[in-house]
Amino acid sequence: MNIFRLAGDLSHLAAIIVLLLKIWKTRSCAGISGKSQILFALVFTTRYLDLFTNFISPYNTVMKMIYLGCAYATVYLIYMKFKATYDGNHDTFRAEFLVVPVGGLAFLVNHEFSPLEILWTFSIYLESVAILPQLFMISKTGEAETITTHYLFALGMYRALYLINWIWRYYFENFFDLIAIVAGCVQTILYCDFFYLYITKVLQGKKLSLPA
Amino acid sequence: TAEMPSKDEL
Repeated sequence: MNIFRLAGDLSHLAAIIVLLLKIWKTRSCAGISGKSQILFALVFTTRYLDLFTNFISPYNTVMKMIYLGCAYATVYLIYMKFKATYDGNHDTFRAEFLVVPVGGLAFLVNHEFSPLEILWTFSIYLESVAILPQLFMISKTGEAETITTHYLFALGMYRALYLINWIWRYYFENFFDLIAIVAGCVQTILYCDFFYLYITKVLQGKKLSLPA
Repeated sequence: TAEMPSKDEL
């Protein structure tokens, strides 16, 4: 565990909690892509199956359970409790266009051809693109609430910090995982455009809105 | 440098 990895995990946790609190406090999930949240729940579910097979550390187990619990709570709030506020008309990204190719790729490119390993690989690939329905929704409506942009920023920071963590681990622990690194780079690149808008608009106190 | 799965990461 290094400082970048810890900061990345905490940034991820902050993102998840900011989103949950936003929905809970405003009693509304307007502007939030339910599809992205379902994809994230699927990511955590397929990745953390090792909770049942091997123990790594109390930190590892507790964080996995929190991520899983929060992901399902978020999906529940969007599709059940505050369903009336869900903006389904704008959440039109075809999630199967992500899940199917990513599933195929996980079968073809993995560390080991075993069910758990393929599911883990699937989760890594899926996570890298799971935010696309949310970004698509923002580009479609042309705007995002400020709190939603904080959520996205924390989520993007988590990935960027993990990249630094991998560079660290490569130099100091001789450790690298090519699948995670390539997927992590793709995921971070997807946020670059958003980072630019966040820094030039939201941090200047303006609402994030895109030119028509 | 050995490549190995990063299962300790979240």
